[in-house]
Amino acid sequence: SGDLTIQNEHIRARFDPVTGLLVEVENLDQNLLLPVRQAFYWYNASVGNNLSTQVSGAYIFRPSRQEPWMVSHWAQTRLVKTRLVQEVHQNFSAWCSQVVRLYRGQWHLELEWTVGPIPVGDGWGKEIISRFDTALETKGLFYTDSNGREILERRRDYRPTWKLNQTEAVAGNYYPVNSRIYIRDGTMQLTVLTDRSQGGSSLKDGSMELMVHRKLLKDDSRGVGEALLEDGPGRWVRGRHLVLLDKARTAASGHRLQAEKEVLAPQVVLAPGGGAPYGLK
Amino acid sequence: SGDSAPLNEAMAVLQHHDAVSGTSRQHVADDYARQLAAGWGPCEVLLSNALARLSGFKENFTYCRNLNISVCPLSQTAKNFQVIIYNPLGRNIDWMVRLPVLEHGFVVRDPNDTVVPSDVVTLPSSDGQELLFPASVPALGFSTYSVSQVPGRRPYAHRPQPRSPWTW
Repeated sequence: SGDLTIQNEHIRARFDPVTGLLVEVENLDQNLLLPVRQAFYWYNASVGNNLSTQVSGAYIFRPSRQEPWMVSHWAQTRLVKTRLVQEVHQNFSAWCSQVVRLYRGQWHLELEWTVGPIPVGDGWGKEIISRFDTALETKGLFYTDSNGREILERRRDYRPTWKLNQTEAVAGNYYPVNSRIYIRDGTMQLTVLTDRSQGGSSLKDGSMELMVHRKLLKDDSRGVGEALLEDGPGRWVRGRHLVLLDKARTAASGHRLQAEKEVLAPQVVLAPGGGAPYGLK
Repeated sequence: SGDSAPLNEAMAVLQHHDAVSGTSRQHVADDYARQLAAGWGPCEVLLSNALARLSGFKENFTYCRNLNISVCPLSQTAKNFQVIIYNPLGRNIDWMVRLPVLEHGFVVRDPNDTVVPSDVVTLPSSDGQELLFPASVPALGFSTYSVSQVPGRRPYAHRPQPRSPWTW
């Protein structure tokens, strides 16, 4: 069928059958349906301009323009459905792919992204983000955690402790995300849990983005004396974003418990079996 | 004997903002990674000793550090092996275990020797396979599952079906 959907007992995720991009998430238990478009984009790293000679580098994130470029407007997709898991494999480009997964009994959508080596043959440094766009009326507000404990309310182009004269529309609204970022309206909350610290923001109402990888060509004159440019072709990085859709009122119990499982994930150890008894008894 | 002090020391060094935010030269970042990896080695011995003591068997415990890129020599070669899952949380958890395997059929048994459902799926853009099975692990405890190859049975390894009109 033209429909490209994966689901388990609790969650359903729908993909555009032509572009292969995620377009909708549904919480079947709570009867919540949210159009969510997720895709990868890249900011062109600034090398300095007429406004400022500041370059994007290891210390400084400074894109050369406000709008990022899409890595690809569509993905080649493959579908896997078994008793225990349903997956959509998305291939956006030679250096950007993702597996969207739903395990049996799970309350979150798992997005395992693989990004890199980032190509810079065009002479442009690139800062790669995963962005979620929804219709949530968030009124300039979004929420990020501080070391996994306190959740801080963030307001676009604003600082609670001083009158901000915003000079960097993108970088000036980026914040550290140690374990989660979320947006909500009066009814629904969309939370993204990270498996490592990343930079994140919400630059438009209903939108939320996380930076997953960077590769820059110039040093930002803050002391490193070297561009953020790994040796050889550079690293490819794999990580996971867990997406939860909940009622705004009850979302905390969902993301807090899941974030604990993420941070204190089980340790898997293998053994051939048939070892000698430890003690004589 | 195992030792967690080297990892403690590596973590202490990595409190520096260069390690936390990557604002160091490449060779320094590589050295941070080296210190962490060197610190993790003696911890594996520590964990193995604890598991041997708690499980009552001296096993040759193996840690697969590259599960995130589906590499684990033991699960990819052994016909039978055990999977011990340790849960550091103070509550029971259910966890989907994923292990790279060669293309075979498998039977997975839980600590009570009951068969648990399992699947073998093919990895994206490769022909690797991964064995999946749901595990239940007690609070601050561990569970041991046993995996056995079923001779002759080739799984219906769930191959991804190309969905887009374009070839993969």
